[in-house]
Amino acid sequence: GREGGYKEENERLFGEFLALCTPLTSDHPEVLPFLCSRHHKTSSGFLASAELRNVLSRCLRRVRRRHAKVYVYINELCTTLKAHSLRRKLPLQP
Amino acid sequence: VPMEEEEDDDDDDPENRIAKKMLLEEIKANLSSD
Repeated sequence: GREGGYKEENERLFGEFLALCTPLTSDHPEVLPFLCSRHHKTSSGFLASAELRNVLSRCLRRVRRRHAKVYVYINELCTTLKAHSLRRKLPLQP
Repeated sequence: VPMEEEEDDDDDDPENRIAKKMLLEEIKANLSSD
């Protein structure tokens, strides 16, 4: 296995995804910053996971093939990142 | 009878429209909760 995980590769794929989506989402420029904010809130374990690498690769492949569905793939990625977001654990009051 | 134009899904994909709407609503909800 890969001891360091897929962190760097996932960051590269995420950057590629953003670059690809930027011209396709010019009608709603607030969408990609929102995706980035989801990415920032994602747990580091998931950011280095093979699962995320697979999702990113799939989304990239699909958006390259079908520009018309760009928001579908962004939404899918947002949902995936949200499902692995860091949860703020508030300390319980005694 | 004029032929109906074939829909070009490049501009108007229904699934894309729904996903866009969901994203924009979520962004709006996030902004208002700040």
